[in-house]
Amino acid sequence: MNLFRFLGDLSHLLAIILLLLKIWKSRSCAGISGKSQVLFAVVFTARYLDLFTNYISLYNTCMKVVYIACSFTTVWMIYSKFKATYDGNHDTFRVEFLVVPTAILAFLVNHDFTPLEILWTFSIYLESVAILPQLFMISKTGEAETITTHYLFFLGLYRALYLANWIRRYQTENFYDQIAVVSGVVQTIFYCDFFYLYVTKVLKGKKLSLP
Amino acid sequence: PLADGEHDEL
Repeated sequence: MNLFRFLGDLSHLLAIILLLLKIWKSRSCAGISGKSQVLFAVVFTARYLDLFTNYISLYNTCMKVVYIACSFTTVWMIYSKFKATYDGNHDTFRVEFLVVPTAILAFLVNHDFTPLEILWTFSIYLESVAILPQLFMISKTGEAETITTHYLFFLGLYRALYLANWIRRYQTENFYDQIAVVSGVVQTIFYCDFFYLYVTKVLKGKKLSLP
Repeated sequence: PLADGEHDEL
């Protein structure tokens, strides 16, 4: 494992924990898209079914379990524990427009036509677009709390660091996974506009608000 | 280099 991959995983973990703590401490999930969080829970579940079939390393197993546990806890907080604070009126992205095409694509373009591999592929495709309901919600309300923008920054940074990891792996191991790389590029592109706003506004101490 | 259906990343 190279440094980029490790930093990417840490960034991902930080994002997930940041969101969890934000909701728990403020006892509110205002401004958070429950739909994006459900999609991420689906992504982790579909991808990490290999916990039951393949053992990679203790590190991989622990991270997978933590990601799944945190993700389901977040969904539970939004739709049950702090349901009253959930901003459902602004969370109106039609998720079927993401789930159906990515599911079809996973059946058509995959490494191997087996159930686990199709689910893995589906999770990769779905992850690349799963943040859209959240970004849509922000564009609709025109603003985001600063802590929410930190969450989005680290979540976006994670896949960008994975891009560096894949370049490194190609150089050193001649390894590349076309499905992951193309989806990772698409995923990172979705964050570019946000990265720009984050650097030009949030890092300068201003609140993220859209004109 | 990985076996079929094996993914070593998260």
